[in-house]
Amino acid sequence: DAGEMVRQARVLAQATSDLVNAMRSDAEA
Amino acid sequence: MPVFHTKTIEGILEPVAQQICHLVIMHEEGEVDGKAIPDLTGPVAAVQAAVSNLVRVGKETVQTTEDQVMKRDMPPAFIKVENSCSKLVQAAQMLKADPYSVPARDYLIDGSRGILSGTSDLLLTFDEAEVRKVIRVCKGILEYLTVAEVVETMEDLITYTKNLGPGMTKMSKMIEERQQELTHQEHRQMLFNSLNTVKQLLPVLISAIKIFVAIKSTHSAGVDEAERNRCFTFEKMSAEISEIIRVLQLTTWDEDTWA
Repeated sequence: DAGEMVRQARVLAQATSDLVNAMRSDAEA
Repeated sequence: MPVFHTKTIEGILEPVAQQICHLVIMHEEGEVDGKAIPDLTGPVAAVQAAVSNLVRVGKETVQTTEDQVMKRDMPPAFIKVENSCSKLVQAAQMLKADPYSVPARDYLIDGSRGILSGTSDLLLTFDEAEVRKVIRVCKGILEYLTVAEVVETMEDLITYTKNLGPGMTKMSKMIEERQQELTHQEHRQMLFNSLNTVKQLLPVLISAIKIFVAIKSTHSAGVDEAERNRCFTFEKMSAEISEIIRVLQLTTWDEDTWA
């Protein structure tokens, strides 16, 4: 299913983004 | 020059790529030195779950696809994403023990970069398989265009037109969708121009075949000229479709190298 791959990649990108944000926000704070 | 090849991939990866880039800069400029990084177990667990789902779906895709290139190219991307995730898990554990751990921070950055790179590889591999589908349809049309040479009766022409029409419609739809997806403006324009030319030439080809059949069946003069005209139109269409196949396979890097 073409769409499922893209959906899961989107979820992973968002989770990674959340992780990076967690790292950055504390560093910036 | 666009970093990501398609809008879909760009939409997924651009935001997180920017964030990682900024984080790396902060890290390299020492802005995070001496600062404690709190427990990241939660966010890392979320990444771990997402990696697991993506790899599962990816493996299902590899098992069901008939595309041998995808079967070969996708597994290394799974490994890259999984290894990067392991780094993140390890980093989170290290930070729990020592929130100031510099190696843990390096692991976090390397892991994040690896996730980004591995996901990009996965998406590109998948995208290239989608392109191969479009190319297969284009090649089918190229093959069927050659049948124009053996159409010698009106009945043949009717059959030929009935068969060619739906194929051309499908090809056009796939190319138009692909064209919209590309982030590279020149490639989009090239696809648009070539497809436009093919669309314009289709009725010209049918007309040329019709004239050839009419002259041939009435044994009138001018058969050779009609045949040359038909061949000329056929060759122009074939050339444009071949150009479409070429452009479909271009990537940004090709363009840079060419430039």
